[in-house]
Amino acid sequence: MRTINIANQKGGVGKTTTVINLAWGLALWEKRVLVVDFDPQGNTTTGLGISKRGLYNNVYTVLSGRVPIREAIMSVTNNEYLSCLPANEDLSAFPLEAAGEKDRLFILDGALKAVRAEYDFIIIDSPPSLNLITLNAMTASSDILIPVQSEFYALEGLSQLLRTKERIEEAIAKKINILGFLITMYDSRTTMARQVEEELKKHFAGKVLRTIIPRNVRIAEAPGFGESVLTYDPSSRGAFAYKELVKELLERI
Amino acid sequence: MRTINIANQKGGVGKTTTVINLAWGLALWEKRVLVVDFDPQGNTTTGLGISKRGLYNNVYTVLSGRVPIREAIMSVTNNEYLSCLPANEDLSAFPLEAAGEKDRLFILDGALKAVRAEYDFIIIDSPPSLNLITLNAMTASSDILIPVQSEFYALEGLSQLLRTKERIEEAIAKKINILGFLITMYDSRTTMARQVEEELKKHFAGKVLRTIIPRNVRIAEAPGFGESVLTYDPSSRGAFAYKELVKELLERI
Ligand SMILES: Nc1ncnc2c1ncn2[C@@H]1O[C@H](COP(=O)(O)OP(=O)(O)OP(=O)(O)O)[C@@H](O)[C@H]1O
Ligand SMILES: Nc1ncnc2c1ncn2[C@@H]1O[C@H](COP(=O)(O)OP(=O)(O)OP(=O)(O)O)[C@@H](O)[C@H]1O
Ligand SMILES: [Mg+2]
Ligand SMILES: [Mg+2]
Repeated sequence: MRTINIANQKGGVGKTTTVINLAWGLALWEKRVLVVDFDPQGNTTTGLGISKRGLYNNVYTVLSGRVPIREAIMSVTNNEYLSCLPANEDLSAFPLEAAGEKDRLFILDGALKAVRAEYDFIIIDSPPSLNLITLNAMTASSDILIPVQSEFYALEGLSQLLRTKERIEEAIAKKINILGFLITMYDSRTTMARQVEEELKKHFAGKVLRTIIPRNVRIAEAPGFGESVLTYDPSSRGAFAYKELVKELLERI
Repeated sequence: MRTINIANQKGGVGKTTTVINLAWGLALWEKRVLVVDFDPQGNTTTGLGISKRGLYNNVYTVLSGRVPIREAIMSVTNNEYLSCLPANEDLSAFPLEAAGEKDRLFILDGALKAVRAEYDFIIIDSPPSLNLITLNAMTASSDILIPVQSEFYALEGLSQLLRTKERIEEAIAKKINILGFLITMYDSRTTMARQVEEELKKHFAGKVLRTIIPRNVRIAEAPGFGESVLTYDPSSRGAFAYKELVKELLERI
């Protein structure tokens, strides 16, 4: 049973895309997967084909104690191995409301305890920030996977992200394993992408995943149909790359 | 004198890119421009060629009263019309520290009062969130420009962003003008881009800017050299589009 947090405070690097495609990939390998959408934007929820309209049972009402977690978890259509604890914008109230609680770092971790045994993997999406939402996601996780867009600004925030992880580890007296850095939106025709790859490997040798996700429009089109690229266009370069990622992670875990 | 906040809580939609290229464009038209980097990631600071290492004078030390604003404003190389109030990750402490202050919405607005008269435009970059940093950026602004990436998740957060703006307007008893929605990273070969454009025009007719920014690798390469695409590759499609944007905004203002 592993809980993987997909995190990076830089926006638009492929966090949600990686959550959805990794979760679908593991489910196609018949692993029981729970996806937790822990971003008030609720993009993972929509990308899995779940409507956010009138969604009273969600991760925020679960954490505020109003709804039992089992009543909020929804199965994702066409895949019996894949479930989702959805989110909507109500979640943006969480950082302020939880700030005064003594165990404010452990709120998500505590809520997940009741169901952890029923899954092989729990995958948590985070928002593009380092607030109490992201800190809860890290605390609830055994591993962290960090998508890095292969463009100029990509490397800037990584040291702050890793320092935040270290501060969490001290606060909760537990180690969070860096599963790896995943290079995303890679366009091999540009020197910029190759430069980011070289820099990343120089700073984090051994932790940069072998699999590289190419920029591929089929990846961006898939969520419009509530699907993963693996089912939307199984023969695309994007699907091939995410299948490779699943294989690589199953080797490492 | 107009203060324009470039905002959208969705990550990676081209906020920083628009701040830098719009500011450079206005400066090339000999407008006096101050860029305020109000994002702890500090991407605008780096993209303007300013090093964040050891940068004690920055927007955070100004707002906490330790440094007078004039001592933190830096001129951008090669352009006498363009200055920047830089940021680094210290700024991420601001939301928590300011939360208890009575006038917590007006902190940035108050700090800018001393220098407003010296500029024709102030352009404020915001982080991908709706926290006290973004609320301060809105409060300090006369106008808001909203970049919208032409991809599936782009439309999801817009209603929350506009509701947040309305709540701010009530709290500060002042109207913030929507300068427009700017379509970014547009790839005319994909139906996805055309669909987003149609949806946007259906919901916000009249407020969608005529200028559309195409996906263009020269735009992504320019910050690596501390330059705007306007000076890095003036003949590129990206430079042409941002020049058109400057013209269109000068017509509207
Ligand atoms: N490899 C890829 N090729 C092409 N497009 C991609 C790829 N990965 C992600 N995208 C697209 O890029 C955009 C940003 O990706 P995504 O929303 O997954 O990033 P994110 O890190 O979750 O963003 P946020 O910081 O807002 O949560 C989306 O429109 C997505 O469809
Ligand atoms: N029109 C474009 N064509 C190609 N690449 C672009 C374009 N606009 C922005 N980019 C690139 O896309 C990435 C995201 O853009 P940018 O950092 O400006 O977005 P942002 O909204 O400021 O992100 P954040 O939410 O993290 O603050 C950057 O690598 C940038 O260089
Ligand atoms: Mg996301
Ligand atoms: Mg930015």
